[in-house]
Amino acid sequence: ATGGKRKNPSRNKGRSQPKTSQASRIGDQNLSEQKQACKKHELYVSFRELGWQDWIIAPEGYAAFYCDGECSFPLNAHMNATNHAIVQTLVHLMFPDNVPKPCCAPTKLNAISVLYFDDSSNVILKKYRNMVVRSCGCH
Amino acid sequence: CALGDNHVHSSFIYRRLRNHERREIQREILSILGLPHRPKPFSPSKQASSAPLFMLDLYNAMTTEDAEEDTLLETTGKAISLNTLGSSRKNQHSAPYGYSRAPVAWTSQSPPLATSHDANFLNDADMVMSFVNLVERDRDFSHQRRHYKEFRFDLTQIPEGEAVTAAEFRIYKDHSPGRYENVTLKVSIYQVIKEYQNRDAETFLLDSKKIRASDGGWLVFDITATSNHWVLNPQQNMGLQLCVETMDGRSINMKSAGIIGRNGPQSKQPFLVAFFKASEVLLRSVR
Repeated sequence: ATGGKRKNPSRNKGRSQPKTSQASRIGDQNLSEQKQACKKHELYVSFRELGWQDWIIAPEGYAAFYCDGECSFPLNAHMNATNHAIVQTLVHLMFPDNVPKPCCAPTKLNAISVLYFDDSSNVILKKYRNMVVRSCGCH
Repeated sequence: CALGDNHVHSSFIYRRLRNHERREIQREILSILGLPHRPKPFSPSKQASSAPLFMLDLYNAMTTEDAEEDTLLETTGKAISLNTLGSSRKNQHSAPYGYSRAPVAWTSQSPPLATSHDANFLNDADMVMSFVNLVERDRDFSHQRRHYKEFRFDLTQIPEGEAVTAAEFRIYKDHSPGRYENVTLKVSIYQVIKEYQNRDAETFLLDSKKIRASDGGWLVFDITATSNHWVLNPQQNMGLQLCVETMDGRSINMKSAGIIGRNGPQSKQPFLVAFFKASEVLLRSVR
């Protein structure tokens, strides 16, 4: 669902700009920080909309969530960044063309349970561990 | 919660999907659920019961436990055990798919879910399955003039990599008024070892319970070892036999003993429930 957003050209402008002085770059990055800090976004998977009511008893769907956003310098507390991400950011500042920034990824995952009929009408209650994002951070 | 619910129910299908897109999404999510295809059970109203309402109870307990664990972990960093199951009953999840649940009838009569014994299995379980009772032949008299019920469950449907940690056979007994009012009965469950054409099957006693005939409620028999044996040797699964006797060994007709069989209300039909623990990390098949 976020596909369109990822392709918008203004977002790439930072990268294709000719090299500028350090100060203007920091200004740039402030701008990128305003753009979208790394955070958890909502994606609700609806079993009902998939037409699965005849075999899934519960739930009607689940909030799947996903992580998206920038991990740019400076990484501050609200980004829930790992120590490794800070090192990754510093090295990226030194070799921007070779070393990528840290990426926005899940830091904690939750389990969900699904109750459904199988082909023989037995009932299965299954717990899917590490299934749903609980929090995101920069890695 | 209601507000949260509305907020959460944003539709993820923003526009009418083309058929192949919908199929792709379904296939992707089925593979997340670890299912090769979408099951096509025959309609619930026609099927023999596999105790969906009991399983819904377990589902509620499991999801409430997860939610409480999350909030508690966030606030104190400590995990809790399922002993708080009792409290979990208050947050009953409504049955969304047309299961008319009479909460009073079922929950007050439902199997003793909140025993710590069950709670431990549920805590550890990655999966719980309740099985459809495939066959039930009431033989009023066997060759040795014994009343008994037969039950058979197909345990070959268990997904690979799952090991049985516990299995129970549950059957409901109504209080039986009349001539057995003050009698103590012994209800026994046997595993059928070998069947013969013209004489009683060879059986092995698994468990038995002494109850007053005037009592009513769920009887729970532990058949973990037998279930594991059937999973490993499906060809030796010849089902179970249940019989009721007085203390002096006289066999009693099921109906007069108040045992509810396949023809009882769906919420009281006998079923087998098994708890599983994944014995290996299941990886999604690479496509």
